[in-house]
Parts: sequence; C-alpha cells; structure tokens
Amino acid sequence: TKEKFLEAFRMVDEKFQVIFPHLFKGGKAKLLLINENDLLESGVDIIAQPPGKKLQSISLLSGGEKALTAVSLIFAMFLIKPSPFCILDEVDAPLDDVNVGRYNDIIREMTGKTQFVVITHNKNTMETADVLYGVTMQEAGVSQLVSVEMH
Amino acid sequence: TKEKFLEAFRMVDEKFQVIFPHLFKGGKAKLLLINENDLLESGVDIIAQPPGKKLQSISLLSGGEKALTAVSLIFAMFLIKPSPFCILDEVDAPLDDVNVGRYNDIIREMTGKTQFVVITHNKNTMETADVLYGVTMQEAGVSQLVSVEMH
Amino acid sequence: MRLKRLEIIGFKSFLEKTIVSFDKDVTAIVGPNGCGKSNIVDAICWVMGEQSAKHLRGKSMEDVIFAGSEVRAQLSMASVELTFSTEGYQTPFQYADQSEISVCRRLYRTGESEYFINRIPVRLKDITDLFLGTGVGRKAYSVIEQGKVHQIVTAKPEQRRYYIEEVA
Amino acid sequence: MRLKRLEIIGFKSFLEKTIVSFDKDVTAIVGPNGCGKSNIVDAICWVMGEQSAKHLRGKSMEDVIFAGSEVRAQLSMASVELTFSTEGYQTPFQYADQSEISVCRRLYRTGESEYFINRIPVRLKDITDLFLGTGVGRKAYSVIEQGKVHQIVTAKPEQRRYYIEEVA
Ligand SMILES: Nc1ncnc2c1ncn2[C@@H]1O[C@H](COP(=O)(O)OP(=O)(O)OP(=O)(O)O)[C@@H](O)[C@H]1O
Ligand SMILES: Nc1ncnc2c1ncn2[C@@H]1O[C@H](COP(=O)(O)OP(=O)(O)OP(=O)(O)O)[C@@H](O)[C@H]1O
Ligand SMILES: [Mg+2]
Ligand SMILES: [Mg+2]
Repeated sequence: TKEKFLEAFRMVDEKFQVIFPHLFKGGKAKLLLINENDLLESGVDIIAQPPGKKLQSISLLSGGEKALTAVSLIFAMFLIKPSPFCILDEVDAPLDDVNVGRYNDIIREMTGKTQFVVITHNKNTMETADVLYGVTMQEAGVSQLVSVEMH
Repeated sequence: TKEKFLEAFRMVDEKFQVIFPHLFKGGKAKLLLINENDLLESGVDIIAQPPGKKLQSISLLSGGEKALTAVSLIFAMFLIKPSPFCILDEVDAPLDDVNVGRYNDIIREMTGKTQFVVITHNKNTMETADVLYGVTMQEAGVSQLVSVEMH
Repeated sequence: MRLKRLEIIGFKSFLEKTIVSFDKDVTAIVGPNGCGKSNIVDAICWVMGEQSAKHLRGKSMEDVIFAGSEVRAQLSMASVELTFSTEGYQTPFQYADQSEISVCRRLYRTGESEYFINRIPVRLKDITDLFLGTGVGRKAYSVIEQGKVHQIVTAKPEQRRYYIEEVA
Repeated sequence: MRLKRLEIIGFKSFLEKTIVSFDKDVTAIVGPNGCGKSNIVDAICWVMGEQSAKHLRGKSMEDVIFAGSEVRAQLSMASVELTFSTEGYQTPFQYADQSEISVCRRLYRTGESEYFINRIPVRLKDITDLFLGTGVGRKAYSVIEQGKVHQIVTAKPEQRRYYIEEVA
C-alpha cells in the first residue's frame, strides 16, 4: 500500500543517513524517490557523497565505495526490520584494509539482534569472527567441513 | 566474414584448451558454437571442467573459478592477436592465495609481447610487480601519485 | 529465533553428511576457491524455499543434487535441514513451546520434492509462511550473495524499490 | 609499441598534473578505496577514444572533468596524454621514424573537444585509426575493468561472440 511503502521508505532513509557517515567516517547520503507523486511505482535513487568529495552520481563511485554504500543501505533495512540472521558472501572482497576493519566493526555492532555468517578470503575478517569453519576439497569435487577455532 | 570468424574461433579455442589446464593445474575447457550452421550470428558457449570435478554448466562454478576461466579466455585471445599492453583492474579480487600466485605467474609468462598494468589490493600481486605506484588522496577528492619502488 | 545448525547431504558438492553449527554471533566460513563455501549459502537459501534454479547458479533445480566427480557417481537425492532455537521474540506462537524448529527440504532426481517442519511432512507454502512469520521471510537483504553488493548500487531505481517494499 | 608515459590533468579526481611512467613489464597501481586507481584506467580508455560516458561510469561525458571537492572549485578542462615508444613491430609505418607517439585528448566544459597526435591537431577518427593499426584498437580484451571479469563468463553467448569477432 502507498502509506506502508512511504513509511518504510522514510524509516530506511533515516537510518541510511546515519549509517553511511558512520561507515565512511564522514560524508552524507540519502534516498530519493524518483517520482514522489507515484508512490505505487516510483523507483528509489541513492545520493551518496563520501567525506570531503563533491556530490556526484553514485555511478562514479569506486568499487569499494559502492560496496560500503550498499552495506550502509542493507544495514539500514536491518535496523528497521531485523532478520534473525544475515549471510554475507565475500562482501569484503573490494575493500582495502581500513574499510575491511570498519565493515567488521559495524557487523559486530549489529550482533545484538542478528547473527552473522560471513564468507571471506580476508585475514582481517577471519580474525574478528568468533569461530571459523574451513571448507576443503581434499578429494576433488567433494566438500568437507573442518572446524578452525580462532580463540 | 564467416571464414574469418571461424578461423578466429578455432585459434582462440585451441589456445583456450591449453591455457585453462595450465592455470587450473589440470581439468579441461573448450569453446562451443551454439549454432554451427549460422556462423554470422551464432553465440559462443564456454565448457569448463576444473580438475577432478564433473562437467557441469559454467554457471555453477565458484566466483574464483569463473574469474580464472575468464582470464584463460582473455589470455587465449591475447596469444592469437597480441596487444602491446593489458590493463587488469582488481581481477585478483575473488582469488585465494594459491590462485593469486598462478594468476601472477601467467602474467609474468605473457610479458614477452605485452606490458601489464595491474590494479590490486593484494599483497602477493604487489610483490610480483616490477614497480608499484601508490595513489592517495591526502586531500579529500584530489588524487596524487606516489612512487613505491619494490626492488 | 537463532540459527542453530545446518545439515547438508547430497546438496551440490556436499556428497557426505555435513553439519555446520551456528551458535556464535559471527561465524566465518573460509577455504580455497571452488571448495563449497557459497554452496553452503545456496543450501540455506534452498531450504528456506528458493524456487529459482537461476538464483542458485543452476540451469534446472536438479543441478543442486550432487552430480558426482570424475571418480564418484552422482547421488539421487539432495537433503538440507536447517535448525533454529526458539529463543527470542520472532518465534511463531505455534512453535513457542518447543526448544527447536527444524526445516527440511529434499529433492529427488525423479523430480519429487519433500518438505518437513520438525519432521512432519508439510507443503512448500508452510515453509515459506513460517519464514515470513519469523522475520526472515523473503527478505532480499538477509542473504547477500557473492557479487550482489555491487548490483544493489548499480541497479535501476525500479529494482531498488523492491528492497524498500521488502521492509514495508 | 610500448607504453611509455601517461599524463593526466583535470581528469576525474586528478586535479593537478600527474605523470605515470610505464617503462616496466609489470606495473602495479595500489592505494585505498576511492583514491583514483580505476580513474587512471578510465583516463587510458578515454584517450584511446572511448565515446560512451557509461563505460567510464559517468552519466554524461562532462563527468570526466574534475568536478571539484568540498573545498576546491571545479575545473573547465580535462586533458589526458598517452605516450608510446615506437619499438617493436606494431608501429604504424608513418610514425616509424619517430621514437615516440603521443596521443592527447581534451574536453572543455563548453562541450568542445580537441585531439592531438604528436601535438598536431587531428580528428577523433585519426586516433581510433591509429590504435586499430597498432593492435590495441577496440580490443575488448586489452582493458579488463573492475567487475568485468565475472561478466565475460556470465554473459549471453551472443555477447561472448563479440570478443571472438574482436580477434578476427
Ligand atoms: N550438483 C553439484 N554436484 C557436484 N559439484 C557441484 C554441484 N554444483 C556445484 N558444484 C561445484 O561446486 C563448486 C563451487 O562451489 P562454491 O561456489 O561453493 O565455491 P566457493 O567455495 O564459494 O569458492 P569461491 O571462493 O571461488 O567463491 C564448483 O566447482 C561446482 O563444480
Ligand atoms: N569528475 C570528477 N571529479 C572529481 N572526482 C571524481 C570525478 N569523477 C570521479 N571522481 C571520484 O573518483 C573516485 C573514484 O575513484 P576510483 O574509481 O579511481 O577509485 P579506486 O582507487 O579505483 O578505488 P577502489 O579500490 O575502491 O576501486 C570517486 O570517489 C569519485 O567521487
Ligand atoms: Mg563463493
Ligand atoms: Mg577501482
């Protein structure tokens, strides 16, 4: 319904405007309705400005900046309507070391209501997890799980 | 023209069938014409089977396997029609440590005719390069180049 | 509701029975390329009711059954069971008196499917209803598959609307 | 032909004149997210004649001119010059007696464009012809942009045909 969509839109936008500068250590972002008069069909645009930079189309953002912007939006939705768990498959792949740290910090901040499963090749992400499971193919084509306790 | 396309197809396929098992340390792959009777329009399919695994649709391959399969195809084309240079922007992002090593090995093998520029966040890739340039934004929004000699 | 345990047999590259325990806040799954990590993610999506083979990287749903290797024969059934502990406010009331809810999905190469909640045969709809009720539902943002993060930002505005609709 | 040097002024995030020397076999470009590495790749595509703003992640071609920052004003021109040394068999014969070929492209915010080969004004077509002759040309596979590798494998068969046609 129109009202429900507008309310969800406003709530997610509100959280997004807080999480983005939190993840980017500055800057600002918001959501925009392409057509405010057509709440049943209007598309949703993202405006994002990393700290100190000029506001431009998000298409010009770098690979890592796009990934963090998407994480900000996804976690904004989580804060409005939490899910018991969240599975993130190699979301940290395009991030540099500093941003991997911030990504793992925000995951840790969100663990109150949500359980996280992260798939990763990144050593820093592995270090912040509570437990590691290794998947191997000792025999070609056959997966096996190995527990790799971190702490 | 039809003949030119078929000849290019066969030459790239021949190289692809050699490079794929070289990069994957086994397995096999080849190119397939979807419609051999329509050389002007026929699409090109990729058949790829990592070592020890069953042959299945390439859509089922993992992120890293897809990246290496694409690299095999790209370098097969390079061997048929070399370009003076090749620019690879974070192609190693989905690769594990072993595969990053193989990726950098094959780049080194191809440097006879081709100069490579790799963009990377990966420490192993940085170590195999002949020279590193660092790009920074000391001032927000303004890029600067710093030379970081490795050797 | 909290994830407790995932049991996989015959699903994609998991030939043998594999149990993944999810009792911690942050669980990391690691390993070399192609060894099965994303297949675990697919198993979770599948047992929650994913009906599109394409979303599981396959051409047909039969692709999720262990297809064999160069030396192993294929299997004729895939089975995935996801178990939750019923702590927390999101437990549907009809299960609130039980300490666990387990959801199981099976697919046979014959094309037959089976679905179970706490070992009782149900329909697929009962599984998706259960998840909708618990707040996992069809949430497009509970599972961020490999490569999907980039799409959220580069998607057309109409596609992004769909995410907001999931929250509404 | 071998890459020698790239000179960027006012292109995307490169406010000040920046010179990148490419005299080694394997050059790595590194740095934090968003600092300008892929913009260097865009500069190379642009000076070679890229006409689609979308392929450079922009909405219009004007997006490649330095847009300013929170404290800096925008510039009114972007200029990129790519210099090659003429060793090797792929040098077009009309330049074979010169030790270098430099290709320069400029765009003004007014919309005006300028193109130069060895400082002589030329048309865009002369630049693309030069590159076609040297074997760099429109080769879809000389530049693998961030995120493109995955697309090659997941592309429709008709799109993959295009790559083979580039080789033919
Ligand atoms: N039905 C099946 N039977 C057997 N093997 C399968 C089946 N479906 C997929 N596979 C295999 O699973 C492998 C992919 O596994 P997966 O995507 O989980 O890898 P991954 O660990 O995520 O790797 P990466 O780090 O590269 O993303 C492929 O090699 C594929 O051949
Ligand atoms: N015309 C312009 N003027 C000023 N800045 C621009 C312009 N166009 C793009 N940018 C900025 O350039 C940045 C992106 O740079 P780039 O894509 O090169 O990053 P990167 O180093 O490749 O990062 P990553 O490692 O995340 O891929 C964006 O923050 C964008 O705002
Ligand atoms: Mg994976
Ligand atoms: Mg980049």
